[in-house]
Amino acid sequence: MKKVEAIIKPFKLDDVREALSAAGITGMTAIEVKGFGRQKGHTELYRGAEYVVDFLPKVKIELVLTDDLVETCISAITTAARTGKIGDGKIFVSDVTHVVRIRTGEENEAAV
Amino acid sequence: MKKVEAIIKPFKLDDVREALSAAGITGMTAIEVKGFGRQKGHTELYRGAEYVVDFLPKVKIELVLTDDLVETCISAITTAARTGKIGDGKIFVSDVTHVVRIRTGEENEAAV
Amino acid sequence: MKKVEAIIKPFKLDDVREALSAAGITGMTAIEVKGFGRQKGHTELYRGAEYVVDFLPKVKIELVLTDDLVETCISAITTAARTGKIGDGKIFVSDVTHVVRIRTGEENEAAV
Amino acid sequence: INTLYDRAAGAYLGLAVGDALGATVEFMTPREIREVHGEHRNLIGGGWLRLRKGRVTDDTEMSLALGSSILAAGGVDARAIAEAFSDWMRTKPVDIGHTVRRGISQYRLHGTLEVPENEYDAGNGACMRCLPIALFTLGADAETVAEANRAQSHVTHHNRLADAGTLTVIRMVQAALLGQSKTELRVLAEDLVAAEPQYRFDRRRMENPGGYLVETLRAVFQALFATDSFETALVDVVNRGGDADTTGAILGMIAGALYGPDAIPRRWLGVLDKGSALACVDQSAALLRASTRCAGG
Ligand SMILES: Nc1ncnc2c1ncn2[C@@H]1O[C@H](COP(=O)(O)OP(=O)(O)O)[C@@H](O)[C@H]1O
Ligand SMILES: Nc1ncnc2c1ncn2[C@@H]1O[C@H](COP(=O)(O)OP(=O)(O)O)[C@@H](O)[C@H]1O
Ligand SMILES: Nc1ncnc2c1ncn2[C@@H]1O[C@H](COP(=O)(O)OP(=O)(O)O)[C@@H](O)[C@H]1O
Ligand SMILES: [Mg+2]
Ligand SMILES: [Mg+2]
Repeated sequence: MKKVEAIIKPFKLDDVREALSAAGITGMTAIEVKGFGRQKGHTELYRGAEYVVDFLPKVKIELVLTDDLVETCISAITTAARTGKIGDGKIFVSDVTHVVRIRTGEENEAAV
Repeated sequence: MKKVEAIIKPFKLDDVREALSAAGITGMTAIEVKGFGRQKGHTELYRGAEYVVDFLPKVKIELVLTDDLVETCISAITTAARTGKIGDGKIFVSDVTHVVRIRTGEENEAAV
Repeated sequence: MKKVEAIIKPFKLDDVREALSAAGITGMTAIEVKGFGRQKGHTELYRGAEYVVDFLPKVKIELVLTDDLVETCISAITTAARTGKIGDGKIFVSDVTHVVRIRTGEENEAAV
Repeated sequence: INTLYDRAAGAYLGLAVGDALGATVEFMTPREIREVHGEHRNLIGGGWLRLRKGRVTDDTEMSLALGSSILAAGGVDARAIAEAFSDWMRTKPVDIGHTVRRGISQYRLHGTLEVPENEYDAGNGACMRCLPIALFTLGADAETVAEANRAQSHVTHHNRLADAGTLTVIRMVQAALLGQSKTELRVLAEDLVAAEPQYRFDRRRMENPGGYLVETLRAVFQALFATDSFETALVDVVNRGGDADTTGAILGMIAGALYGPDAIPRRWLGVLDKGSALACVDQSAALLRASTRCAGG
């Protein structure tokens, strides 16, 4: 099995979830994160003064999938999350050696 | 070494930590996350109107361990976190190639 | 490619980012997490009674890098994040099999 | 004049007092200690563990666990020791080192009584609790003492360098119990340096010693041989900071045996946790009564 992690712009979460759901993928975990990269941070008003915050809010989604779904997953995310502007984000794929569904004890393919 | 990640219901965190501590496992990192899966989201009241939020708050714990502790870790989490109702969560195991304890520079088995 | 994850004390984030940037590493994702380990939690006042909250706020940074940058990355983080007092944190290294830059579709070395 | 039993009580109370005194400044540098405390010289608790004053830590508690396992088992038995350490860990102690926790966890999961030899096990966690071995094996031959030390140490720490350092501390405590002077203790320390040159302590002043036993003992030996009383020795070592509760505990057991219990400042004994103090004095006598020297063998 594989874990697919994607860092995306927060407003893209619903689009990405829809695209994945169209591909039959509905289970995932999402986390609010701070992104640092080539995209510059935003300015914020604080006590009347403007200052630069050098990170940007992003959302990280994590999906554990069987190997055969990984390509579909990557293209669904890429298509839905892309705006063409800097900061659209990244996708990382890594191996998962064992999965357990806590409620039932099911393992691996039967657990995702 | 291995990394064990578990997505669990938030109120189960203390029970899971107790169960792990019986095996001498006390070090871990926890993150508040949003879970999407077969368990339906909850309704929330917002400006007087009720609407469905389709994610559920979950807690993700991450533990890096020596290989010989993984089985014990998985069964402690499963037993403590299970309620038998949908949404109990999942456990993912993956390989870690190198660990460093920042304070001392200790590595691998001596760092966890 | 490799993923380097580091759990550090929150006030160390800027120092760590500077040290990494001096080594040419500027892209990363940061997450606020709760740390459990040997370091004692803080005491909180609740309904007039003092009690210990047994986790500590930490920051987890995640960096995906080409293999040749991993050693540099580890020593930059270790040097910048170390205070010598309990709770400085840990670094975990794991393999990443595939990376995609969402904006351009670039892959692997060209995506980090 | 101090009897053998007086010195044994002095050693055990010295251990507890050194632990409690040093705990206030554990993990602080000498400069930080000066800024916060000036010279740290009283049992005021606090420290990174937020202790109430007079409270001891794992240094004293593990010693008491080891000693009671020896008394219950009628000897130094690795399984009884591991079980006693595991029971102690279940009480959610105020602190527990990573190496100790790993060793006890290996015992709980696999019944392991001796962890594999490891370069990372050269910490001071086995040395800090060795006083019961010094008391129980008093009068025994050298190999019996060494073997008893290995049995208790290797439950959590299996490292040749650490074994050598701990064995020297045991020998120093035993020599002091038998009325030998600081000069003779110095010979034992020099014997260690001759066998393991890393332990040399005659060069730079050891400040902020880490958990590495070589650094811990360097601070202990420097403070012991630079001073002439229990109080000045302990104040010297804890103000070097670093792993101060452990340098305090180790120096406390040696200096307590050497100078006797009357040399321990009243103001420290008065604040020391009563339950711990009583357990220490009782166990020092019980272990002596059961020792080779007193029980014969
Ligand atoms: N090496 C990296 N490791 C982990 N996350 C990264 C890395 N580089 C960038 N990111 C994440 O990807 C986001 C987008 O990266 P950025 O460089 O701003 O834009 P782009 O990928 O469009 O060139 C960042 O905000 C950060 O969250
Ligand atoms: N494929 C997946 N990858 C990552 N996290 C998942 C995945 N599927 C489910 N989850 C996480 O597990 C939680 C429980 O999943 P759910 O399908 O609701 O219940 P159950 O596992 O009991 O059938 C979700 O809320 C989500 O956090
Ligand atoms: N086994 C582990 N797996 C994942 N994270 C851990 C683990 N052990 C500790 N941590 C993280 O590292 C932090 C520091 O650990 P701690 O034991 O308090 O200090 P130190 O490593 O300095 O002795 C913890 O707060 C937690 O976030
Ligand atoms: Mg201690
Ligand atoms: Mg200590």
